[in-house]
Amino acid sequence: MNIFRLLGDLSHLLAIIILLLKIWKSRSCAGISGKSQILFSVVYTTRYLDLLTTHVSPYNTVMKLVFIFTSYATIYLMYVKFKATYDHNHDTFRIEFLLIPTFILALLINHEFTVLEVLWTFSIYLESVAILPQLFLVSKTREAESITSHYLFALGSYRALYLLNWVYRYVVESHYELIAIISGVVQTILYCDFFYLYITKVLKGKKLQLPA
Amino acid sequence: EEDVPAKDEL
Repeated sequence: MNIFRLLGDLSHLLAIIILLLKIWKSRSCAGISGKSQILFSVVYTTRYLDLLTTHVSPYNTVMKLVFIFTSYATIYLMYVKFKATYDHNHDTFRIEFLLIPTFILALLINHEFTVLEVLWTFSIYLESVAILPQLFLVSKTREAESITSHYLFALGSYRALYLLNWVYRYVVESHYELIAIISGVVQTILYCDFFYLYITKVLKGKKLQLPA
Repeated sequence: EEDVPAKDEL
């Protein structure tokens, strides 16, 4: 565990906490894409199936369980408890356009053709694009609340910090995992436009608003 | 056969 990896995990955890607190405190999930949240649940469920077969460390196990549990809790809040506030008119991204190609890609490009390995690979590919419905929602409504921007910034930073972790691990441990690295690069690139708006607007106290 | 890298990351 290096500092980039730890900061990445903490940033990921922070993003989840910000999102849950935002929904809970405001009693509203307006501006949040339920489609992206469903995709994240699929990502964690398919990636962490190895909880049943391998033990890495208590830290690893606890974090995996937290990510799985909180992703389902978020879906419960959005689709059951605060259903009336869910922005379904704007959350119209067709998730099968992400689920099907990433699954096919996982069947074609993986380390080993086994159920667990293909599902792990699928989760990595799917995670890299899972934020698209959320970015699509923001682009449709042309704005995001500050708290939603903080959530997106923390969530985007997590994989960016993992990129630094992979550089560190390659240099220090000669360890590298191409599937995760390439997907992580794609994932981070998708956030770049948002990062730019966050730094130039939200950090200066302005609301994140897209030009008309 | 290619080795499957260890999954110690999240």
